[in-house]
Amino acid sequence: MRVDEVHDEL
Amino acid sequence: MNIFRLTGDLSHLAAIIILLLKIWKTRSCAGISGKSQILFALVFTTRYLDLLTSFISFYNTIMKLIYIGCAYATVYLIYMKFKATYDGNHDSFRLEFLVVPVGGLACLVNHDFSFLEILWTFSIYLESVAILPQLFMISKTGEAETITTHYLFFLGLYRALYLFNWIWRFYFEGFFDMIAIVAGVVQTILYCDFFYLYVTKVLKGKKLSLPA
Repeated sequence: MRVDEVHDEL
Repeated sequence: MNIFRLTGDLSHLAAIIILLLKIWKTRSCAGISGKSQILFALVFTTRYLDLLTSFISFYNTIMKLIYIGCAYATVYLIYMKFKATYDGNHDSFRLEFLVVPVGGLACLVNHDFSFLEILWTFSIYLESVAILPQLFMISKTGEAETITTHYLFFLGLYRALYLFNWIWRFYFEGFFDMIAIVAGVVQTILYCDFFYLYVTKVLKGKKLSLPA
């Protein structure tokens, strides 16, 4: 779970 | 990037292209739920707003643009260009029954209460159920054209491959995104019944028709 990262999946 | 994710993305792309080509070649969108296609256009739009805020990779940007472009092209073909062939009477699923609860859930269960993050969460939840109008339509008419079943197969396969991608990423990168995983599992489960029919009927050369 990550909040500040980008969503790298499509 | 791992093999499951790449093949998942390509499977997703194949599904989208198959549908577009089917409509274009037959000059007809009979049997296709325009409502599901509206939902997918909404899914891509709300998820890929990060195109404007962050650059991830060339691959990522191109694929997002293709997905969005194809989604709107499909909606255009159904509701404008080949409107006369659109089977609106059988496409009677009420979109608000999906969009409203999903919007509420996205506001309640998310990683971060920010505008873009809530829209991303909304798109993830919405994608998991966006195929329901299409499946509902097939259950109403009791049959589907074979090419439509290929489309559904690749669309389901894409999410199933993403499940393997997440298992891979958990083991090798220690990464997991609970929201995406739970929604992805739900989405894949919705296709299980269809997968069964696809393997037992369509792959044996029969048309997909449901018992009366």
